[in-house]
Amino acid sequence: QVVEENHDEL
Amino acid sequence: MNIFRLLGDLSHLLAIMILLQKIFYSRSCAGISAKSQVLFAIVYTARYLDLVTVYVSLYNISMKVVFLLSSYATLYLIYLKFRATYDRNHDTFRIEFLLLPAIVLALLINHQFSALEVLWTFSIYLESVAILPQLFMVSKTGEAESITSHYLFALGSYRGLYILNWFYRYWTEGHYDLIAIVAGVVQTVLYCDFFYLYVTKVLKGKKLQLPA
Repeated sequence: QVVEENHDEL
Repeated sequence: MNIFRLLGDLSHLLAIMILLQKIFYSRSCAGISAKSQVLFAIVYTARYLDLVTVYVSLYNISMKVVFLLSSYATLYLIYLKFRATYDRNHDTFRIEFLLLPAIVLALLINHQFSALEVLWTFSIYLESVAILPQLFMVSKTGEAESITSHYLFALGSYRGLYILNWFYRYWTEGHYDLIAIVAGVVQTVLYCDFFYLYVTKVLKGKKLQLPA
């Protein structure tokens, strides 16, 4: 879950 | 996307634009730490490898591409085009002291032990301390041009605004990422001393000069 969310932020 | 995140990204973009236009129009990279810029190029390269694996949004892709290209453009200006103006005698921070701990920490503390994830984590750790060679250079020379101060202020504000974004996301989505939060706090704290000088000196029209 966290790993996917990381792609959104810069 | 919320207002803090957007302001953070814009602040980051502004910092990069200030730096590029300062070097470009003054035709000089005096006062700029090439070592910090090398670290930033490593940070963005390690973090944005997901450009080729994941599609998030057009905004996301464009920003990542801009950050990547501008970091390499900055290196080109410093090391090739205006290399004669590079103040290498004052840029003496040993970056292996930042790189090695960031690598070790990323291998030990990460969300998932996979290549992309460890590289992402490494980039987060490295980014939090990547400004140190630049701050070291300012402290060594005892001063910074106002334009360099504006650059540092915009760059420092970016992670500070991200902290507000993480608060907001926690309250609204229940989402939080400890690695990013802790590194972001460390990153912002490193700028605090500078923020103080910026507000008390540069904003009042004085040059940023450290007490002797």
